[in-house]
Amino acid sequence: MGFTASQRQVFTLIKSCPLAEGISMQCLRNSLKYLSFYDIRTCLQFLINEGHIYSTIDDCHFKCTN
Amino acid sequence: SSLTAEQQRKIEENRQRALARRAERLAQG
Repeated sequence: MGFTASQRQVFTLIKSCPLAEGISMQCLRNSLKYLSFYDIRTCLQFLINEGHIYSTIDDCHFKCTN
Repeated sequence: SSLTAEQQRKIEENRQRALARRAERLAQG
């Protein structure tokens, strides 16, 4: 889908979360320790802009659209 | 975890908005 390696890793984690409210920002940070907070936020913004993911109960929880 | 009806409504609303955005991006190529 034209993702960078970081974007793909963020997307894959979001997609794999079974929770109704989606994955939390804290969980993403804990699972992607080699990425900076800035990098994760940048990946999230790209995925939101492209309609791949969306925020759920607040701006810190995410699910994927497909 | 169980979500309230309001939370479920908000999530579905955001999901529909994201789907529309995805369709828009695909249409743009």
